[in-house]
Amino acid sequence: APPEWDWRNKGAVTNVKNQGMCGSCWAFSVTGNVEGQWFLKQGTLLSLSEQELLDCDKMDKACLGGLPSNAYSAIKNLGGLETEEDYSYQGQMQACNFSAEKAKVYINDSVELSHNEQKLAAWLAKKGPISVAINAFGMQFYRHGISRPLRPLCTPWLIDHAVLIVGYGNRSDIPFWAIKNSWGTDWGEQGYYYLHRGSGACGVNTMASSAVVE
Amino acid sequence: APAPTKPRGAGAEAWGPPSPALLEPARFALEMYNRDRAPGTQAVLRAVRGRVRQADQGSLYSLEASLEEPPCNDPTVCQLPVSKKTLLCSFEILDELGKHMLLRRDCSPVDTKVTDGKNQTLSSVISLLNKGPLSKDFSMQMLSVFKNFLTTYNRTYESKEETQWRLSIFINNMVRAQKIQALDQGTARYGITKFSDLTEEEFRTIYLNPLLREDPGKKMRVAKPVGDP
Repeated sequence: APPEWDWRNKGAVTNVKNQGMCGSCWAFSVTGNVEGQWFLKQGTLLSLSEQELLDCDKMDKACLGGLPSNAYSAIKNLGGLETEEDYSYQGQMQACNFSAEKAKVYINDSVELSHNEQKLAAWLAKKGPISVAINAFGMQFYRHGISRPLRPLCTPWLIDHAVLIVGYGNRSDIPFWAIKNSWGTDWGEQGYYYLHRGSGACGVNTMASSAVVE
Repeated sequence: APAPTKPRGAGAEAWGPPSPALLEPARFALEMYNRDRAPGTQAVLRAVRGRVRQADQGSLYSLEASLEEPPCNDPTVCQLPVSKKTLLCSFEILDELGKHMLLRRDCSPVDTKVTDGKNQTLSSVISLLNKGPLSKDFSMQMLSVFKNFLTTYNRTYESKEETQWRLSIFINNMVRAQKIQALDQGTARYGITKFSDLTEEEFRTIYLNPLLREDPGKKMRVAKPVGDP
């Protein structure tokens, strides 16, 4: 892996979004990944619809939570994702209003990624932003800097939040993952969370995945 | 609320009769503690001690109280069939022109076993996060910090009681953030965020995703590792 990488500088990442009072992080994590994959294959960055997943992905539970692996299947089975503009976010489940004619993006498959953070970094630099799930310990009060909670407090088996890794690097020799969150720009570092890289902090390496666009 | 002079809590055995001046703030603290609880599920006050200090905004009461929770008999609600539980609580209450405001509330069971803190076990660290003394000055400072929070995040609440409740959550959260800060091994800073007036339970329920830990989900094929660029 290169020593540092940031897909934000390369136009592969849309603006930070806000899930509101709804446990829909899984949808934002997945659309962020698909936005990146589509950009890398097609050269166009489109902001994609989370609301379509809340309404139409019947394997998941909208604001009560969901799984990226189910969401990839739903996108594939539905026939694609509409854009944010065409199917805008409401922050609560509504009747499915997906229209195949309006779908702008499709995926062919989804893959599970390595638990090795060095390999994850290499994959990210070559293939694009990665959907991950983490233990959100401390994030209620996070303001800035690189978070590295004590392991007993942020155990990898209590995963409860899905986010998107968009880059990595080092700050004063401390390695970090740059993580796009979905709690608006008035949280964290303009909506981003920086988590220690290389120690399996908060289970960041346990549920890494990506859509495949061919 | 009954206030017998003989406390049952192990840590409160030496307590004497409560000063009459403490009874009113103690009743207020108990009322706040039992807020939103149905009759029959409310804790009762067993003993109280404390002191009062005159502050700019009024009188500041620092109370230590022994509360007794009723036994839980409803199997659809109780996690375990438990007997009566005694709690030791510390409250800080501001009395401003006869109006009470709960600034701080910390309660823990009297039989809590605290580890020696040398081993970094989950229980010892959680204990550290949830307990610890607060100075009175800290609570007073928090009052003005809370007012700034309300302005910054444009918060309004439905009633004075709700505002008081949110203030006590906010203060507890600030203590919690300080302790998370102290235990962080990176460079992160923790403090006031737009979620600072939510209990941990509210935050988890509203913003997080419990399915991630409960359901393994659909098995995906494993990606091929990338080659050397």
